[in-house]
Amino acid sequence: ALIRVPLRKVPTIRSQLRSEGLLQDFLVENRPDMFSRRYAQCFPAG
Amino acid sequence: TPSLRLGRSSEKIYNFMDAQYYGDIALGTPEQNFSVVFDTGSSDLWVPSAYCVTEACALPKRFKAFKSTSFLHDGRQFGINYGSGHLLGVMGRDYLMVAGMMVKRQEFRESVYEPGTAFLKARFDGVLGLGYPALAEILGNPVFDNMLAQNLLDKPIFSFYLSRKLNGSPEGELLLGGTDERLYDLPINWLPVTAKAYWQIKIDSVVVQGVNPFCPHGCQAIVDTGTSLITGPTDDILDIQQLIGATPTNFGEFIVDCARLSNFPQHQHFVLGGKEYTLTSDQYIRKEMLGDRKLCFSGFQAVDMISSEGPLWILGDVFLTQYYSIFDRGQDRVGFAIA
Repeated sequence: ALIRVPLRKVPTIRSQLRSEGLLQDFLVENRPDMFSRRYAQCFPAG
Repeated sequence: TPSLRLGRSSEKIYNFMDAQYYGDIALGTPEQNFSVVFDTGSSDLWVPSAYCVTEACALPKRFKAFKSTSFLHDGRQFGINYGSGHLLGVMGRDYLMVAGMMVKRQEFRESVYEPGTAFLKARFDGVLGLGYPALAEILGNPVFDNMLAQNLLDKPIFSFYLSRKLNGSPEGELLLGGTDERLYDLPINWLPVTAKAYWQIKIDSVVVQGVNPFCPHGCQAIVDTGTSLITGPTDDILDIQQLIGATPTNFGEFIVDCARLSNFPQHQHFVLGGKEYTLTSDQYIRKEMLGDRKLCFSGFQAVDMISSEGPLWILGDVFLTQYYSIFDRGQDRVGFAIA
């Protein structure tokens, strides 16, 4: 009763964007870290 | 900051820019196939909806509820807030097939609005979370809990084998209901889960080249198959980058000179449950081809992830490709063995 799910490994979205020269534009436009930057100061120290 | 997953009650951010491993599932009657990231760092199942009209949903397969005779409309909505937008969706229930096993009445989310265009590049369509129910946003059982509730598995265990090689055989495997001893060397070192949301454990210490012990009094870490690197608090990670001679890029990554690989500290040790887990420079440096140029990236990344138990480290694929990981919901523990 062991269920085996094969996994495939692919280049990350980051790698694909980098290889197509789109990573910088993507990061500028989508700002995936904006949330953490904006709210980091709301958390208690430590 | 890539790979960030920050949980704050109703607010969460998901970022799968660095996810590497995915597998297939099917939903509905007749079956509709999807590729999903099996992610121990979240607990929900979601796929794009046929009603999703944003650019981000242009390519992936989308779930057509109206074509499934077994679909049950739920009516609840969900939202995930990002800094620059938000993901919206609706909840439903349907049959879920995983490697020939049918899970009945599985709650899942159909996203109807996704910001950004990251998923256009993704080879996967959605995410299947394998974390604890406390991490789920849906009321109802996460997939693995449903499997247990419906007595579909012999043991309340799942395990991951992740190969580092592309086009290897197999590239990776998720085993539901147990482990395969052919994929790892005994013994298994078991660590108790310290907080039942993520698969959170205690790290005794991190040692780089025998000096500069990080978190010498122990720190908390989550074992996350949806993250590619090893992440930790900014101060500690910057020290580690300095020790290995990595320099920052404009994109928040740290790059090293591939020609100097042989000069890097050969070993980094994570001490877990009193046992040393070693990564060699070949294992903690990630290589990537850009045209005919080889880039070498540090496998460490600064992510300040706060929890009530203190800053969290994340043991992602860089670690999990070297060590077979076993997740035991019966005894709330995580096991590691040499892959």
